Amino acid sequence: SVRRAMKKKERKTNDLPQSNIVSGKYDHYHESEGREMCKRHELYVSFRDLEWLDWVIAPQGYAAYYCHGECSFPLDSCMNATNHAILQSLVHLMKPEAAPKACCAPTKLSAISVLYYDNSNNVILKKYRNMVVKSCGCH
Amino acid sequence: SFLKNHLHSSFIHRKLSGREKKEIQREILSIMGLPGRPRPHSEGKLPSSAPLFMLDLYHAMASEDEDDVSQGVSHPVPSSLSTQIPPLGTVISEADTVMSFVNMVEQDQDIFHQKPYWKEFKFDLTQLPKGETVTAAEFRIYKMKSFGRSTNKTLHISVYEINKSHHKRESNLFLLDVQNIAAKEEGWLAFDITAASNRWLLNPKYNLGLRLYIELDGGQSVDPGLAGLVGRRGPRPKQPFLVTFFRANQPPIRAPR
Repeated sequence: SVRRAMKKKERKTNDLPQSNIVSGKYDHYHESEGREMCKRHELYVSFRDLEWLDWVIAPQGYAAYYCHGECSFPLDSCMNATNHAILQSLVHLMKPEAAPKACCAPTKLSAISVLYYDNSNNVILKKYRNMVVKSCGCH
Repeated sequence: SFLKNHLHSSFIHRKLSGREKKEIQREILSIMGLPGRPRPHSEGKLPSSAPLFMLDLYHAMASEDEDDVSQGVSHPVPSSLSTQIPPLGTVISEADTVMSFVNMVEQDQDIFHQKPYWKEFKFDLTQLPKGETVTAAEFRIYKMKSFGRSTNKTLHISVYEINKSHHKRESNLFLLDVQNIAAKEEGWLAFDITAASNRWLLNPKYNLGLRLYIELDGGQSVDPGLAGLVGRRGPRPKQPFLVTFFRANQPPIRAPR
């Protein structure tokens, strides 16, 4: 019954962009205990600040997202959790020494393209696949 | 101003210390697979290779990165990039690296020499990404309206790979691509030179460059300058260049930190 309830909640919330997600009941439960739930964090890397704009043409910087937080049972309604993560969280709850907590990791990744000059003034456009974290979840 | 507008209020933005800056620089260069930061020559000292064309490609690729999270999907190619090579949209979508090369050498046999007239170009393809194969390569040259008596005629523009050059006799040539275009037309011409670039990758010493001829319907040779082709001495945004599309053989392996 827990899994069914969670599936329902997942279906409701998974399509929302991260910033639009409103904290659920369980989120408050975790926050009140002083723990941070698994979510996407943002860190802007500026090529201007790195003094690289003489060779990097575009972009001027990028949002280097990363996943951080805990995957504690019950897994929060707003995150993508695999069936295995749900099961692992339950086992961890019962036998903490036997199984570690599920891991907070990227669930969707996208590419980033960088345009830059090389030493010979040739221009290079390089695509780095699976570089930008689009969403995080428990695995 | 971007940060002040609170578009991304959660971004961490503070002044980095010298050590932090160096660490971040090293980390990013390692991800990019570069041994150190490139040091391009400042503008004016050396011609740079088609940054505007590459910027258009960047925007096409970047919008694709935004739209498609999982798989590469073909998107419409911006009008400035549309060329005679049919599958360019797919080529862009599937490319891991695109490089535009500076034209290093330009030789002419023009109206001051004997016929037939020609123009030669050479590109240094030794600085290539490791572990990637060429999927397409184009030689791009800008054509303005033709001058002289051939303005109402059709021009047949042929691009050859120079296979072997001889001191006193004609070089051995291999035909790569032909375009037929009205002399009054103006715009970028793109020639498919994928076959030659693959040969040059395998054997860089065989890279002797490209030669371009222009003929009228009757086979009469036309001087490329009079036909309106822009060379190395033309305006910077219209200088000829070579663009090569690469695809990685394997996903890059990163050492764990």
